[in-house]
Amino acid sequence: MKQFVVIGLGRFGSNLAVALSKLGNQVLAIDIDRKKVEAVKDYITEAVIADALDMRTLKEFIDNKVDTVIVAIASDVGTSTLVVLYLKDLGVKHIVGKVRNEDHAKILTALGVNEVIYPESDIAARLAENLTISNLIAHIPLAPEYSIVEIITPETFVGKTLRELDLRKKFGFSVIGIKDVLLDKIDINPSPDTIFMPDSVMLILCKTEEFPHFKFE
Amino acid sequence: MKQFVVIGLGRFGSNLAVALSKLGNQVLAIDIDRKKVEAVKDYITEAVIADALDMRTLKEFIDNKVDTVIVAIASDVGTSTLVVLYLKDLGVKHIVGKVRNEDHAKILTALGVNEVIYPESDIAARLAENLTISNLIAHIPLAPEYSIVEIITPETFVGKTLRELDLRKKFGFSVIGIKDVLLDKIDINPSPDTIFMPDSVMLILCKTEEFPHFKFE
Ligand SMILES: Nc1ncnc2c1ncn2[C@@H]1O[C@H](COP(=O)(O)OP(=O)(O)OP(=O)(O)O)[C@@H](O)[C@H]1O
Ligand SMILES: Nc1ncnc2c1ncn2[C@@H]1O[C@H](COP(=O)(O)OP(=O)(O)OP(=O)(O)O)[C@@H](O)[C@H]1O
Repeated sequence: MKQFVVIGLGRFGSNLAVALSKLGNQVLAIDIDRKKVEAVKDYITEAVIADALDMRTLKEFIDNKVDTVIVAIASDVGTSTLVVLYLKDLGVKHIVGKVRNEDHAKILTALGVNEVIYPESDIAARLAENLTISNLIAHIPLAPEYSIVEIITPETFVGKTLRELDLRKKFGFSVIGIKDVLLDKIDINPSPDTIFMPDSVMLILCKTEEFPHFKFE
Repeated sequence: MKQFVVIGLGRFGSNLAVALSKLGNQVLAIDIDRKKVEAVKDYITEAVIADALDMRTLKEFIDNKVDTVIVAIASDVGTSTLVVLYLKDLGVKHIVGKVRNEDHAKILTALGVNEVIYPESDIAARLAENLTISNLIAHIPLAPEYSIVEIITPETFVGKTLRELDLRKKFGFSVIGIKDVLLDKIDINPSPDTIFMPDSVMLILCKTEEFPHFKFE
């Protein structure tokens, strides 16, 4: 079981504090706004009404048993930056900072945060991909070059076998799984004689730069 | 090439408009704030300073050639809800709405949006998982029951073969790939005699409820 401190209970901070708590961790949250603290205190270990810019507060609630402190105050770059500075002074070993834009990310990274989080940008990138590639269900980058992509089986594949479609040759990807959507089952490493059924989803491994361009006419 | 309209250029809306544009789509953005419009207009097809609550504005810029309208105004539930209502009246076929909490999501869903987006909650859930399971690199739910999980190869596996580790029996998962982090290469469907190297990452398929509990001592 790990110990976390979440500073800032905006939408991200509150969701994070509760999610960490549900996973069995010990979670302390700090926010200057009473209402935010009241809203979350029954779902986590402890919630404190305090100003994170007050060094004494930080010293009182953060010791070396804390695994990670997450600074979830993004709209005020000054506050976010100062809190990170104080946490570094306190010797906190792992700090995650939510940011409002790329410049804010550069500042926090320069100060030594271990990870920056920019939810609006990540989810915007994911949604943009899903809206653009309409049969795309999910895309997981595995390495800069490779991705696993979940794509709705094209109409033109239905009724044919993997062998006859010769996908590795035609498109350069390997089908590592076929999901039957109605039965919610996955056939992993399907045999080459597997026939594509309607209402199925392909899990493919491919080069990242190639999948937006697949044309399955 | 698809046509999108993004209403609201907050952090999410601006990131989305630019991301959609980079993927080759036609993107029109609407925001009531001149500065937000100025900041994004060089990166997308067109950006308009206007009040989205003005039905004439919506009629002028949205026709049936638009594939999807994304309402990216989350802090004001009233504005978000009214804009969605107007878009439904205009017959927009696909609407995505950004929300500030679960109640907001219920309202937009009741009004008929096709998808709700809650970036802070999604990313908080993902970060909570990554912080809790320290060797976790990525987690892709494939179906409610199954997931692909990228986990750093435990020290205790290094130097041993898949066959001798007998992972399917011991842990109930299949290793569908092994990534060599230094060479950035992936061995898909590794043979049972593959030896785990240091600095590698396992891609495993497992039951979703099981992976937070793997103990690789
Ligand atoms: N000095 C401070 N000490 C403690 N809490 C603070 C301080 N300044 C701001 N906060 C709190 O941090 C929280 C998040 O702040 P803010 O809204 O700036 O972040 P955000 O990243 O835009 O939020 P969201 O997660 O909703 O996108 C608020 O609840 C606010 O009360
Ligand atoms: N009636 C309106 N017409 C057009 N644009 C509007 C209207 N009301 C608000 N906006 C714009 O919507 C944008 C996003 O609004 P808001 O900050 O409420 O959303 P948010 O979801 O909290 O943002 P973020 O994406 O930064 O988290 C702002 O740039 C604002 O100017």
